[in-house]
Amino acid sequence: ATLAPNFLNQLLESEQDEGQVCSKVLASLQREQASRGKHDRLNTFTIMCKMADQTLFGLVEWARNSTLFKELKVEDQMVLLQSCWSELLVLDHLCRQVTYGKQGCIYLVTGQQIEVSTIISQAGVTLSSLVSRAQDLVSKLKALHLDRHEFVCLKYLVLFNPDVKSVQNRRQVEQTQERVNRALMEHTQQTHQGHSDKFGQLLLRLPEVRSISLQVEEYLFQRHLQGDLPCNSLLTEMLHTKRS
Amino acid sequence: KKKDNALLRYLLDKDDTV
Repeated sequence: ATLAPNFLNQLLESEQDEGQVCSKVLASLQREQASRGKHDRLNTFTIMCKMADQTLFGLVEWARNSTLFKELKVEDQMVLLQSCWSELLVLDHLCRQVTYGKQGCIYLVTGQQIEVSTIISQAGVTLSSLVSRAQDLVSKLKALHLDRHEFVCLKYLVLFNPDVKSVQNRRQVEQTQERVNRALMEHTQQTHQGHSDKFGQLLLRLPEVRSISLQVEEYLFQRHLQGDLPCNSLLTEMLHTKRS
Repeated sequence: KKKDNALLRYLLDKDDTV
């Protein structure tokens, strides 16, 4: 039981500082805008894609900095990330909302806030439904009082998925998943003794994250087919590789 | 055969010490 807190702290070590992530994404967007003329400004959707793209770079960096992930061969690292990138993006978004988001607003990685009602009134049916689903999940997670330790465990559970096809070292991925699962269970039991099934409640959110992430991919792919997605991005590469 | 994600491979493989 005394080993679990150390293990959780080890998982937290590779977490990125929100302020640094925000600065990096902002700097990248500003570089992009500065390189364009007055009549060549990016539209809102393209800016959102570039924000997601930069966040994705950050998530790959996060995985790379993790001791447990480093133990895997690059081939396995590739298939795991290729399989869960959209879930990691959704989880990252959810955590940001739980931590910083105000009621009725979406908090972006750049620190900007957008009212949900504005998005719903301007976006199409699919995007509106996605935003609503994500906001419902944010409410559920807020009600569960998700903490940093629990959030990082969910990220690891999504990343170390032994069910991913063509993983070579399945045993190691499975062992890591089991270890994180146990640490999460012990943590929820110790810190939320009044809440008898917080662990179960947290795990039940993962299929919802998965479902939203699949809808995100489908939406992005449709926009890609319409030629709306910026080229030469990690986001497009992930989408392409998964679909090919 | 599946397409290889060259950008992801580069990001995972790159040497940060140089």
